[in-house]
Formats: sequence, C-alpha cells, structure tokens
Amino acid sequence: KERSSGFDFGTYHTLEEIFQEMDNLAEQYPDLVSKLQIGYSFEKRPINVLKFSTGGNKPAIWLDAGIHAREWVSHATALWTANQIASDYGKDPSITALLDTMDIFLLPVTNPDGYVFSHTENRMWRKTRSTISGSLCVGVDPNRNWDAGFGGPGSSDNPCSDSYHGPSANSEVEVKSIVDFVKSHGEIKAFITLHSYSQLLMYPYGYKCTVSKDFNELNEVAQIAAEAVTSLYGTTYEVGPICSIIYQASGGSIDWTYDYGIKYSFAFELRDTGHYGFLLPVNQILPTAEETWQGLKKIMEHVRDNPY
Amino acid sequence: QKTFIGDQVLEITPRNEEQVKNLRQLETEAHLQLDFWRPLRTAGEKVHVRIPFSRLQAVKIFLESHDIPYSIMIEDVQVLLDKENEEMLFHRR
Repeated sequence: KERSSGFDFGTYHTLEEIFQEMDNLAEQYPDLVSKLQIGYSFEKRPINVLKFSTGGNKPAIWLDAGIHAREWVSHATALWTANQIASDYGKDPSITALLDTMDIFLLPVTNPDGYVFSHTENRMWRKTRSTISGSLCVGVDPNRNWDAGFGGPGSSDNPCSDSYHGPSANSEVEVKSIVDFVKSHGEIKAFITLHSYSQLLMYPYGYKCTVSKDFNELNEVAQIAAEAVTSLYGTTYEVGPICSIIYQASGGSIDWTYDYGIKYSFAFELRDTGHYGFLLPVNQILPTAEETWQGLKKIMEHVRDNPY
Repeated sequence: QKTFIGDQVLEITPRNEEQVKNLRQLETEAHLQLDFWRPLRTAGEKVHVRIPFSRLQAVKIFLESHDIPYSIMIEDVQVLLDKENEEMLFHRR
C-alpha cells in the first residue's frame, strides 16, 4: 500500500488515487485525521470528507473543492492542503492553535461523478451526472442548485446548459449531502469553497447584487487573505462580492451558507497566470496550493480569533 | 474519450457596451456550442471562450465583422490535453 510520503501532490490523480490518499492520511495521523462519508453521489460513489480534530465536537471550518468537475487544480490543491494541515499540527503554532480550538472538515472531491467523467469521457465536463426526466441532456450545475435565490438570474432552466440549476433546490444528492451535514453539525462557522480559475476571492452575494450585512468585515478579511496569496509568487487576486466581480449567479453554495448563518463564507477561484484555463500544467499545482494556503490560513485565523 | 482537436480558446475583449451586447447574442446561440471559461462581464474586460473547431470560422467572422478584438489564447485544446495526459503518466511511473 502506497504510503502518504510517496504520494505525488504535484500531479493530477484519479478519484481512486485521491480516495486512497485520504485513507493514507487517516492512517498516518490517526489522532488527528479521520475519514467520514457524508453520502453517495448520483452514481453511488462515496462522498468522502476528511475530519481534522484534536477531540471533542468543536466549532468547525468547512473546506470543499471540485464542485465543478473540470477544475482539477482545485481538487489537487485540496489534497495538498489536507496533507499540510495534518503535517503542520504540532509544528506550526497558528495551525496548532486553530486545531486546538476548532475542527476542520475537508471535502476534496465534491462532485465525484463529474470528476470521473472528466477523466474518462470529457475533460471539459462541469456538472453532475444526474439524469433529468424528459431531457436527453445530463447533469446539473451543482453550484446553481443551492437554496439561495434558486432559479434566479445567472442560472439556466435549460437542462443542456452548463449552468442548468436543476429541477429544484438540493435536487442534486451531492449538494443535499453537504446541506444535511452542515445542518446536522450545527456549529460550522466558516464555509470555504475552492474553484478555478481567474484568481478571485469572493463572498456573498451572488444571487442578488446588494451588499451583505457583514460586507465590511468579509471584505477586509478577503483583502488580507488575497494579499497573503499574492505575497508568495505575486499572483494577483480580485476581491469582492460574487455579483460584482463575476456576475449575478443564483443558487450558489456560499450564498446559502451565509443566509443559513455561516458568516465566514468565501469562494476562491484559483490561479491561471499563464492563460491555460482549466488545463493548468501540473508544474503549477504546487505553487497554486502553496499560495492558496497562505490565504486560507488568514481566513481561518480570523475565524478562530473572532468567534460568534 | 471526447477529443478537442482543433478547438481553440479565444480571448475576446469587447471595447464597448454595443460589443458586449453582440457577444451576449453570440452566447445565446446554442448551435455554436460555445464554452465560456471566463465569463462575459463588461466592456474592457477579457472573456475566454472555448470554440469547437467546426464553429471557429463562423465565430471569427462574427467577431471581425463587428470589429470585436480577439486573440488566440489556446491554439489547439487537444494539444494541451495530450500534454496533460503525458504529464500524468510520467508522474504515475
């Protein structure tokens, strides 16, 4: 069985390899890391989450990646991040203090069916693989499927569109599994989702173009995090609410979490500094993960130091 | 596996709102099978669009006839995909 130390974080991996590495991490750090399954995808693949906990049921930070299947650098970054969290505990004072105060849940492959499909059939696949009655087209955009302005502007009612919102909010089991988990946990204090590309750090709202009540604080935290990202390799990030820095997009995850009461809700769009789009070369995976980590740490430290 | 031989990604920069409007119209043409990697926002901001090989000529003619500036961001998507596959195989070995 391949040990975690032999795992190559600097390349893209299949779903099986990612799941194997998640098991390895849990084996390598048994007092800190465990794997839990929060549901099954449409095609019955497990939705596996890594839990980082020093014991007890603490308030928690949620991280996920790969809700859009083709954004491979986000999955790779999540896995590198998992290893970093585990190996930093007990060494890095900031992460040690964080994990002594809070738990972290990390979902490296939010859309496993789509991810497999992007490896085996269509590298450009973005959506889930659910079938829709009455349509030949497959899949729902899982980041238009949350119960936040569901079906509104910036989502499509055409099942053939890449931004199809689905028949109803939470119709995608991949989305519902997270919603159920967040609700049942009850103490998620931050929700951070990793996408790629275009180098953005965003916060609510996307389904409406009004500012949230925590706009000032979220903007300040995001600016600090973006500066930290830039500090490593000079990668520039744009910061702002989804609606103003991309476009109005309804049914997104961080809008739902924010309206549900999770104040620290952020979405990263990771790098492509060289105009590769979703085909970021493997030699950029580690730099992307390293710089993202700087930003993630800033956000997590703020969450740790500002309980609510 | 689906191939993307000859597909290109264009970087398009609409100069004004009129050109944005033209691009929005292009976006709604389902038969063109355009894939917006970096979405259309406002004038002056770059848009990245993957265009199937079979639709390239039509889209380029549209852009040129409306005087919308563009450049080729990815010459052939399949070449990058092949490289990505090679890199993954190399790392696996």
